[in-house]
Amino acid sequence: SVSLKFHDEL
Amino acid sequence: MNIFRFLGDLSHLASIFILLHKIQTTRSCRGISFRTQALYVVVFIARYLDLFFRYVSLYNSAMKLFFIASSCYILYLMKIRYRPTHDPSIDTFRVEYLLAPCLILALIFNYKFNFAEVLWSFSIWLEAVAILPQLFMLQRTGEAENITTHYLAALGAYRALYIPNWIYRYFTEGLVDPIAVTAGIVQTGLYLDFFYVYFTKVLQGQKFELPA
Repeated sequence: SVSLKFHDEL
Repeated sequence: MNIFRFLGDLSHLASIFILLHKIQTTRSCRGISFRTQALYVVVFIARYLDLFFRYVSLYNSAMKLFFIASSCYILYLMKIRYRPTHDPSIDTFRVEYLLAPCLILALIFNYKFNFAEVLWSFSIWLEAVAILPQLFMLQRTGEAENITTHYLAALGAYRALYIPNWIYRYFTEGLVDPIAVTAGIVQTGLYLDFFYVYFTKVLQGQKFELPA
């Protein structure tokens, strides 16, 4: 599944 | 990384340095809500636990460590070092009213139903409202030192700058993070009244005073 979450943001 | 997010992060860093500067030069934490600062510790620890299992970049890890460490240090300054300067009688916002709804939102809205993701979502919602005890305190006292208003302006600008960053990312990467975007818009919205007074008074050289 593709996560929509931006894992690189603080 | 784009310019909006980078400026947002710089603004967040600046806000913490302004707050530390205020506490250390005035040797006082007058006008600062301990409850808001404690909520930020919860936010950063809940969100940045992924430090231990996900590596993004040196920038990302360094910032996460800085935000965890500085928020804990601020609590230490407020609770131990400059304790007598903190007046709990005006810092009375009930944080349970923030924690419980954020937990419910996190259980409903998350990208995967596991501990780390629910905790991440919880931290996003909690960050959006963590400023409320501080704004409530400001409302009660009706005025603030200039330096405190600069701190709040930098902190508010941080999430506001993330909004153009998300628009930019939508057009360049075709991705959206609906949880972060929704909470970020709420977070920025809470500052609108404050920004209005900040721009029309403090930046014009007047004292920050709310109309009676």
